[in-house]
Amino acid sequence: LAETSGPVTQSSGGLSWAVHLHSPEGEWEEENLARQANAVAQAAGLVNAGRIGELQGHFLFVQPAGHREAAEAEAMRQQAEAVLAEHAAVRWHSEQRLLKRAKR
Amino acid sequence: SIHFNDPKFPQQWHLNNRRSPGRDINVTGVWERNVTGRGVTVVVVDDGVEHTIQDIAPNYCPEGSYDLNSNDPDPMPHPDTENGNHHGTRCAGEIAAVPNNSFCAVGVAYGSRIAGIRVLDGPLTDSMEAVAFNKHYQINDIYSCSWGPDDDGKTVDGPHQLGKAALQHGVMAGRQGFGSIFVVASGNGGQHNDNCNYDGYANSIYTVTIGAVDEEGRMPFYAEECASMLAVTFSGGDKMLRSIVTTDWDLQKGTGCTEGHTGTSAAAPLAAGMIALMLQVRPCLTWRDVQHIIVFTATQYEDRRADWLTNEAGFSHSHQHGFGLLNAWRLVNAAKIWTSVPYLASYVSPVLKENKAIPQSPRSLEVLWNVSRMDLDMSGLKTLEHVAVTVSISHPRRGSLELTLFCPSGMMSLIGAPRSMDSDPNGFNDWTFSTVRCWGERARGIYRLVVRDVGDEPLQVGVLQRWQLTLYGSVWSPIDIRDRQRLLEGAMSGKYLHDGFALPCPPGLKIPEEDGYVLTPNTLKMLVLVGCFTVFWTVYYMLELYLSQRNMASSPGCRSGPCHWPPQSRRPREEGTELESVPLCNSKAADSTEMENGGPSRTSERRTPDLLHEGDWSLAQNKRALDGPHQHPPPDLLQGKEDQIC
Repeated sequence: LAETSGPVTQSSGGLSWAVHLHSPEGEWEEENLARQANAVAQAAGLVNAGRIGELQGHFLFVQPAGHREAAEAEAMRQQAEAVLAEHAAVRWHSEQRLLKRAKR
Repeated sequence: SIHFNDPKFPQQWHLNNRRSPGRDINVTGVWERNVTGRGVTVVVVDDGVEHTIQDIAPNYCPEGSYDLNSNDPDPMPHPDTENGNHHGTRCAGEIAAVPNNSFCAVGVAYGSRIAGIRVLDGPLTDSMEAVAFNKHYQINDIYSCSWGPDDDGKTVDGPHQLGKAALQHGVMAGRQGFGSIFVVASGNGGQHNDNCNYDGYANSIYTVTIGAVDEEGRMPFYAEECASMLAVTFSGGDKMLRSIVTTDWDLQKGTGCTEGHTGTSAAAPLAAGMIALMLQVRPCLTWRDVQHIIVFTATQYEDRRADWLTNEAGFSHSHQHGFGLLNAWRLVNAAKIWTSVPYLASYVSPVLKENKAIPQSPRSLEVLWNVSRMDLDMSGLKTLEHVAVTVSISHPRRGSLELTLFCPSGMMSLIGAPRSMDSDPNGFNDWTFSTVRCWGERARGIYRLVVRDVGDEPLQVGVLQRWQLTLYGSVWSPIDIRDRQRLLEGAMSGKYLHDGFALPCPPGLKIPEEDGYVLTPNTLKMLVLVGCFTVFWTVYYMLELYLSQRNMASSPGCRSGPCHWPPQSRRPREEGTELESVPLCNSKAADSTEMENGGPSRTSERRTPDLLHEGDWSLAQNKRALDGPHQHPPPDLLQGKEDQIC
């Protein structure tokens, strides 16, 4: 629960993808986008963890909780990659990796 | 005339240098005129801010803060094994340490509010960084970031897609539409020949890139050169020179005060503090106004090693010091009279496919692109601000490459400096370099990109595959720029720096922060707990009710006829509530109560229904158990029920 409260800031340590959806025109954009995000996440076997900060149309999809063998996780990664790459609603997606940042 | 009782204020040479007059940020005159950053919020994006410390607490802004590492609203730093998470607190102290509290030090903008976003103390991803850059962006005016990719002289990195989108969103929608101000440190890779054009945060057009100089005004050993550096301010130098005195955390070995803050980390917050002073006198400055004022007011000064070059617009820039030293007096007086620059105009060339070999030094590959008047008609772009070049180059040792850009005026910018440590064999793949050295110059004309291979490989091995030129600027003409320069010089006397003078300032847009009501994990956990507790007791109570009903149905008194109920009001009641409302006190108690009330008891009937049998007795027992220690004598089930419970 803690991980998915409100707009997401961090995945729970598993695989995660940042996804930018095509924005449907018209009313209730936010609603449509959220619904669509859930559908795309589900299709990719992931969980929609919410919008990324203030960036409209940008969502974080995370791996459903639970421990997996490496092989299974890899299979899941490939499946998710394939679905997100093909999905018509996805404008852009990128698997989240740890950034190396240093204090100056 | 400024006197603070803060014990370390006299050592804060960067604020007021008594030992070498002039070697400071020239801020006391601004303070004397009550310009202290009031009404402005600066957020330190770092490893946390110990906001409980005396020097910070009064200025702390919880509404602008957040902890992205723990996902809760409190950015308090967490002590770690290396005693390392004091960085953010030190930066915060430089900006807004409270004066005259007899504690430690004073901040540049000691009247401003300081917030913290804790993001560096744990795994960091693009999405977290994007959240950080826009967190509470209608409350936080300035984001001070004293961090970046490794300064190891071989890293080429910066904000990725999400981070770039967040920076762009911040300058478009942040701060009521005037644009968040992102201040970044240029980097500490000096010893590794690093250059901040290999750092996408430093060479972004959306950030104010600040370098460091020591107390003698020289480029310290750790500082990096960079064509996209806007300006420098003070920080520590080598061992013989003083570092920055600021507030410190008091966790672990911390004492709440330090005299050892240094690096470009210490310079960026000072710049953020000075920008806060500017925003107090003129809140409606846009993110580009702030950059322009820095360019127009930073001061060139004598430094033999600095390659100062004056461009066609009269601005002097050096790869070591940017447009020069930040000067709080000049910045604030310029801000006071500044009217907004025209909208940002840009021009993007086609992708220029070259696929040309890069010869070994001293020969070089030169490619040109002519930007014609017609090319610029659409955007109206006349004079330059940032010039960016995106290149793709293959080369087995990336650090051997040197890229130089010449603007139409002939102004040279070393945008890709050779790096002896960088042996990466992958070359550049659409990496964007930028320069600010042509600021204010005419945009039209021929741009020349010169690529050299300064490595010692025998054969020429590098290939320039493609490049693209992007110009950012405005419709300002060179004359407009000269006029503005004159106007500013006329304000440097301070004659406008009083409350009686104020140019009109639009209020900005009401932009709702998108993130809805966010339940913090603690709140969520509490709700879950309460929910579980409620469910448990409901189930228990239903069970209790059911069992007592069942017992009642099976007890003899009821089997042989209607149950004797105490005379109650005739109103029909639901079955269940009778039991709930049945008093557990016996008739005597009830009688005595009535006697106290003066009225004879109308009935001697037992007020306690004869349902206190085995099962119900447990109810009585429970009642007694709840009543605690004073235990009634164990009731005899058959006799004297009225002596039972009360």
